[in-house]
Amino acid sequence: DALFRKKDPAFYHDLEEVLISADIGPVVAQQLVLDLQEWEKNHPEATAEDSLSHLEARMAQEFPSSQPIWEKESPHGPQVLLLVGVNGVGKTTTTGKLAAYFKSQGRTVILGAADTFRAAAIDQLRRWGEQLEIPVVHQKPGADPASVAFDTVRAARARKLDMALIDTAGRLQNKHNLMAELQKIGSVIRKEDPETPVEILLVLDATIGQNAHSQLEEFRKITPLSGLVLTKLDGTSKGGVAVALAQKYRLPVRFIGVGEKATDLLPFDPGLFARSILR
Amino acid sequence: SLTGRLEGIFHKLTGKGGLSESAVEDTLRELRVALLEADVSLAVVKEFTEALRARLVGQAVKAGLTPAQQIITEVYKEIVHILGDHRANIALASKPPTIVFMMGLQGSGKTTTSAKIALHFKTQGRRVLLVASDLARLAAVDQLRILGEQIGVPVVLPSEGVTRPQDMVASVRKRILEGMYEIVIVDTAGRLSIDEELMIELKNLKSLYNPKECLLVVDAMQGQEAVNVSRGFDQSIGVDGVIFTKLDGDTRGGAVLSIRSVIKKPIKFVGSGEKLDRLEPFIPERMASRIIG
Ligand SMILES: Nc1nc2c(ncn2[C@@H]2O[C@H](COP(=O)(O)OP(=O)(O)OP(=O)(O)O)[C@@H](O)[C@H]2O)c(=O)[nH]1
Ligand SMILES: Nc1nc2c(ncn2[C@@H]2O[C@H](COP(=O)(O)OP(=O)(O)OP(=O)(O)O)[C@@H](O)[C@H]2O)c(=O)[nH]1
Ligand SMILES: [Mg+2]
Ligand SMILES: [Mg+2]
Repeated sequence: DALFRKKDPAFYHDLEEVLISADIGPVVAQQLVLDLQEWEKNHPEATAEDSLSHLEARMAQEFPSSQPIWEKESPHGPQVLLLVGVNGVGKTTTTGKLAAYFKSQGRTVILGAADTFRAAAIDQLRRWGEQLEIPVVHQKPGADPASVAFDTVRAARARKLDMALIDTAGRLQNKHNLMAELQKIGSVIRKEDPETPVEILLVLDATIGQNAHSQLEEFRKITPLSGLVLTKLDGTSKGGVAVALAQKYRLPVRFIGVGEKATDLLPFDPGLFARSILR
Repeated sequence: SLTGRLEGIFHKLTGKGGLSESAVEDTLRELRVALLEADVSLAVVKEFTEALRARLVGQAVKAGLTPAQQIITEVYKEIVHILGDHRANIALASKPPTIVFMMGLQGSGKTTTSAKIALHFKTQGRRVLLVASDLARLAAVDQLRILGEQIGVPVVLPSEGVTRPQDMVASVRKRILEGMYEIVIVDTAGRLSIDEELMIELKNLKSLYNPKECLLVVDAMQGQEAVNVSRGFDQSIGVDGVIFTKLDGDTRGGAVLSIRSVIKKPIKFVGSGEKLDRLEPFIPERMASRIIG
């Protein structure tokens, strides 16, 4: 008990502030600090350094580590990745980065430009395709995105390609018509072949604060999400809200974005992520 | 809601007289959580609650109001006051052209907002020119070109072989004189405030164009780093005004309060949708209610 008092109250106060400043959120930040104090009661000899390591491990453990479809055998037909999320978070860039990533692993990839709404969205993905020498399925601006998604999976199947990566338009989660459109894209992909292994990745921008909760909540209502991508971690934002999301929704973070180039994509490492929040 | 939680605090109290110190402490604790959940930055929340503590302790409760209602009204009025109570608009240069710079983090809405501002001034009868100065992002130039076509505003595109924004300045100046444009809006590439090289590029570009207004475009759903980022842009480049985008979403928008209270620059407009007519004046009262939730 005397050792416990050695860590003065400022330690816990500062720790809570570090967590809050990392966008973990006030409730989860307080809960993590209280849990830590509880753990310390059972480990009275723990130093401040021990406590930080424990907290790091504790935060890292929140992230489930289910195997993605691309690490499993795919008996027939292409695996499909669908990238969704609100406006400007990095979906198109991440689609390009994923294409480069899978191609570097020796897989054959095709892209689908299913953002048929925003100015030059199709051009942007086609430019990525040109840079990476990967084909891009596209239609005219204004075309039905579900139709583009369908064509992309069909083309991947016909050409016996390993992966189809489909980019979609940004949409704010409170736009009911846009969310309905997304639901249709998902169901059309399943209709093309219900056996197709599909991962639907919600792309989250690390600079976003607590609104990430509403984004995840609303997107998962209309389409079964299989994982998250956290972008822009090369900036000063820590993306700590991902810890709260992991606790609540148990979705794995598949990758993180750390820049604007094709190679600026890393598989998610929960330990490194937790450390970057605390140090 | 916050009102509900505050009612809960005062429901337990039966004492008459002014607001007791312990009730105020409980209130400030609830308020702190509410503001942090709304993405108001920690430093601003502390400052805000400190100032509020001094005013609330011993304060008499007005007739017809519950203590919770009184406190919420106090909080609301203070937020409205910080957010600024005058109509900010883009200042025009004493003689044309008025050059406006759009800058900010990646994906914040600069290109879309450039076109919105162009439409805003065109509708007022001004001669407007857009400059596609983002030569980094794939198809960024195409994006602004297409938006310009949609609203009938000419866009200066980089000439063949031009790869650096500063190499466009001469041809832009020429276009301005030839077309006698009154308002020139320069769209720039998204960048991190901690990217020294790109901040130097932007500073250099600013000295070449000498813009009347440098506008920081900020995504309203920004979290705790909103203050550091905006302060970074203000210190490196100089911010004359801020535009918050994507306010048609359901974010509480605490970043608006944080940025306004720290860098103290006027909020010129808000973006409230993807279509180019979705540019609105900033209304502090609406924002205050939204932040309080
Ligand atoms: N620094 C940094 N910038 C990124 C990262 N990922 C994407 N970006 C940038 O963020 C901006 C938006 O990226 P996009 O890929 O167009 O985003 P989006 O989600 O497809 O946008 P919409 O389709 O308009 O909704 C671009 O300037 C990208 O270069 C990242 O990990 N780090
Ligand atoms: N719903 C909504 N979407 C917006 C608003 N402003 C911009 N957007 C969308 O946000 C996304 C990003 O907008 P851009 O204009 O490309 O952003 P940017 O800052 O130019 O991006 P970079 O040049 O890559 O840094 C696009 O999908 C826009 O349509 C807004 O006020 N509301
Ligand atoms: Mg996109
Ligand atoms: Mg842009």
